[in-house]
Amino acid sequence: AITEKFEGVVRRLRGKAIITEKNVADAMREVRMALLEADVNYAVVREFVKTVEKKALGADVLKSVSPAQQFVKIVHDELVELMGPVEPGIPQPDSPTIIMLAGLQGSGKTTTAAKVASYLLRKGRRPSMVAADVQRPAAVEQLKILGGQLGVEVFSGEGKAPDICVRAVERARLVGTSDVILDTAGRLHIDEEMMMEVKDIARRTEPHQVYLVCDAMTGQDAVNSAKAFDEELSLDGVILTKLDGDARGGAALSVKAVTGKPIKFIGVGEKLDKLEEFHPDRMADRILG
Amino acid sequence: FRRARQVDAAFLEELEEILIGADVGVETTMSIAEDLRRAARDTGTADPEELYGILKRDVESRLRKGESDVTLADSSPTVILVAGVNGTGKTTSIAKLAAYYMGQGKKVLLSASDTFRAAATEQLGIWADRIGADIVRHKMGSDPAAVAFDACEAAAARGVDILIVDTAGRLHTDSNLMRELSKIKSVVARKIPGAPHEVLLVLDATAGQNAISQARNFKQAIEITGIFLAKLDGTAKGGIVVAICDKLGIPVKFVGLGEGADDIEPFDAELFSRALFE
Ligand SMILES: Nc1nc2c(ncn2[C@@H]2O[C@H](COP(=O)(O)OP(=O)(O)OP(=O)(O)O)[C@@H](O)[C@H]2O)c(=O)[nH]1
Ligand SMILES: Nc1nc2c(ncn2[C@@H]2O[C@H](COP(=O)(O)OP(=O)(O)OP(=O)(O)O)[C@@H](O)[C@H]2O)c(=O)[nH]1
Ligand SMILES: [Mg+2]
Ligand SMILES: [Mg+2]
Repeated sequence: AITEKFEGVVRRLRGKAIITEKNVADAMREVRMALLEADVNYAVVREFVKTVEKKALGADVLKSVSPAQQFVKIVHDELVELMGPVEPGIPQPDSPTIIMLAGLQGSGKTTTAAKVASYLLRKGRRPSMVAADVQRPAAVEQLKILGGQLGVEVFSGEGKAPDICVRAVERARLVGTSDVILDTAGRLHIDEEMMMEVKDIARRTEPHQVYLVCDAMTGQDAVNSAKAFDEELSLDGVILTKLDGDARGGAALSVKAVTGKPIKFIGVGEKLDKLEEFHPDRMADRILG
Repeated sequence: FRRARQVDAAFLEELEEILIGADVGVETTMSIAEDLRRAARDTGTADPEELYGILKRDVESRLRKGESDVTLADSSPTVILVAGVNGTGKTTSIAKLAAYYMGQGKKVLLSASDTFRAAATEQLGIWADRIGADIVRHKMGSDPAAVAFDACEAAAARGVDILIVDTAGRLHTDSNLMRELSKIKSVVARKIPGAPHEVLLVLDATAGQNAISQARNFKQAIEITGIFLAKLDGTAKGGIVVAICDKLGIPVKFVGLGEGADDIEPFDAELFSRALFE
């Protein structure tokens, strides 16, 4: 863990009144390694290390705290500041509130759509879901089964995804659904046709919230897809999935750094109640290992 | 990058950015850099093409540990067990493998042994219909090992050449699910001598360092014989397989290049190594 690595480097700080350039450089090298091993993007790490180095230099070594601990605190606090702040919950300015999920193949969108529905049910809302993935075999069936488990209506239909979504929203207004969750097909950010489709869905349904669903084990590529989805859809937030594993989750920092959009929730299991609100301090601990 | 004349600090920094950016990871990147530094010093070369060649061959040699072909069993059926964490592309990769072998005139049977996830067997069923492969399915919630057992019996009875077993996505850190997976493997092993002949771990090309942990845990549980690297048609380079093959000796056997049944290629270490630097 990073504290142990710091202990070695910073043992030499004992008895010193301030943190000097040389011992900061050594400590920053350890931080850089830890962040890269945690899958934080290369360029994001470079910027982060520069920022933290400035904060550490000239910082007084507190008498009551070991220099190693203070170093970790500076790094930890900077991580928390970068990944926060968090506005808990899903804003609901209107009825129905339209929530759209998008992201790469297999990131967890369909499961997350049902988890969001479950979350809203627990808040006393009456959500419905839209099976707008018309290309993956049995995708509609998958969402219908999940909807059945929750007692939540799943709208599906014939034709293209944007048309299905438009019809679903119209129906939601008629029946008084409080929230409409659009589950879209997984797609590559470099697939022009698919990016046009998801943009079309957003243009025609005007979602109040657009969330990127991103797999926590994603490596250096996280910034590429996040940036592209943000540029095309103007995201309102990010949901990081599969955090019940042992992925350090550096993608969280990368995605936040490159889009500036808040991480709203994390997926911590396959069951539909496994959606938690995002806590930057817990994520910082996890990334630092 | 290809214009570098010497292995100096600037060159190494650029190399590091390329390799780490490709998810090769810090440890393996430093090892490759060290190899290059030593080779440059020993040969005294200043030719950029030669340096680039040394580099590419170094990466390639790390990828060539282990057997990168799938050896079909002497007696039918050859059994291929497919596993991996959630959403990496197992079910779709199985459809691709089935189509690949059917294209070689082989008779293929699929075992829909993901009895947990919503619409998992329906998904594989649709693929089976599309490509004309045979399939054994039970209903959702049934014992996955029982499905595999029945599929083994059907494979023998129907004179199938290749049996491919789909399993539910599972986190390598979930000991109950990993135990379930080894049980599926034992059942297949007891039913068909020599089975499973191949155990493929499907990895998502966008995965970072966690894929090493996945490979390690799955290897311990069910002895992975090869990797199917899916979603390589994205912008991720999948460089994590360099670290995995180097450290754990598990070779990549196939890559997935899209969502269709023919979006599969046998792994080519030279092509992959070259693509890392492009
Ligand atoms: N362990 C764990 N598994 C998850 C989590 N979220 C989703 N999954 C699993 O990940 C796999 C993929 O989930 P899906 O919901 O089908 O992913 P998707 O993004 O809709 O996939 P596509 O529609 O094909 O792009 C499934 O096996 C899910 O059960 C999570 O938070 N933890
Ligand atoms: N672009 C691209 N997408 C792929 C590739 N392989 C699989 N996919 C997509 O990834 C998503 C997940 O694929 P699945 O085959 O359902 O993955 P899985 O590992 O079986 O998922 P679980 O059973 O839920 O763990 C689907 O949308 C597939 O179409 C690939 O090589 N390229
Ligand atoms: Mg889906
Ligand atoms: Mg599957």
